[in-house]
Amino acid sequence: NSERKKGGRKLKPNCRRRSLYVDFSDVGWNDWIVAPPGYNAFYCDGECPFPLADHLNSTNHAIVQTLVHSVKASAVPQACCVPTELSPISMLYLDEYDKVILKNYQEMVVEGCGCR
Amino acid sequence: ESTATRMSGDGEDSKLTVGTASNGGKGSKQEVIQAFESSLLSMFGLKSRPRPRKNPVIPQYMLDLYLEQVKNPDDIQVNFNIRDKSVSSANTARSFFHRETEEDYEESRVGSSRHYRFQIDTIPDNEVVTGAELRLYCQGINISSPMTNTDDRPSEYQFLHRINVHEILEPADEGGESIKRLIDSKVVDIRNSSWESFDIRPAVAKWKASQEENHGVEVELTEVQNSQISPHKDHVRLRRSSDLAASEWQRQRPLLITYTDDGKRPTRSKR
Repeated sequence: NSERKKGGRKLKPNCRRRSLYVDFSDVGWNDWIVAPPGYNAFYCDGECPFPLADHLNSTNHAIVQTLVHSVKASAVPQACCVPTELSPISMLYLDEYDKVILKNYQEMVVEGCGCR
Repeated sequence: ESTATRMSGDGEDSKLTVGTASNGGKGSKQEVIQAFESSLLSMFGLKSRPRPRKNPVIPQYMLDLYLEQVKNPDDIQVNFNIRDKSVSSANTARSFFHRETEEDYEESRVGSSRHYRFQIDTIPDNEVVTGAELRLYCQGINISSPMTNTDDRPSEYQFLHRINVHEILEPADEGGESIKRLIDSKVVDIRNSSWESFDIRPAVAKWKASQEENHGVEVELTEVQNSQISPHKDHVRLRRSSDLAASEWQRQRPLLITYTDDGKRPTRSKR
């Protein structure tokens, strides 16, 4: 509240999942990746404010770090907004020997973000 | 990364674009793209960027496997969940066509058997073969007049053919015969069109461990009734017939699918 009164500074949004679409044609990979044409990778961004709310999916350590940061900001950084849950994607592509491969890659899509 | 990738928008729809916001030169942009590409290729387990030839043949079965996998985007599993196949720990499926030049070999044209050799040395060493299937296309034959019943068995038997798949343990030397063992067998009705799958995992696992032992497989077609060479041997697409178009042959030719596990397990977060 005091910050808002002083400078009217805009508060940064809280930590959450943001949209990020990776299009394979942007990097010219659509000639060897058959499917999908791209995928929703997502990313995590935002503040981990004190006090940490439950929906920010924080660890006990992040709660302590955020608490210390709130009183001693110069010495201790804020907890990080990072992916806490990831899911795999399937990719159908041609390898360097022209063989068709279907592979599942783990931890490619951000499903959830949190303060860690 | 900080100078190379720019994510436009904050909280809105973003798209990964390669930018030159800080130093702008064409050379640096190329370097960034190369660095981006090499790190992703390494993640994908590829040595270099694939340069596929024009109009590559994508087997329909691989497309079907992919579509099955992504049917429910919220529930994609790291490992394949393929019904009736014990490939549960596999996370990679590869398709192989046999070497076409062997079609010209006279010995492979004898009778209704056919010899196939698949080059599987492109499977990385760190991957374990958990499953392998040889898929053969059977083209249904329209038989209008009933066949002559030569014995007391019902004529229905005459439509049934057996497909035997043998692993070649030792190739035939001059004038001799190859040493082989039966690894899978199936009975098909020649009136129906279908893809038949044969489990050849033991042979493929052995070939992967020792390439010198890869002498291929032999597929044999016989009648169920009297174990004789089938008069309808073209029913199973073992080789390309002269009247079959190249595109049609690409869709119907035998296909080997291997299922492998690269050992990369999902990381479990500690509490």
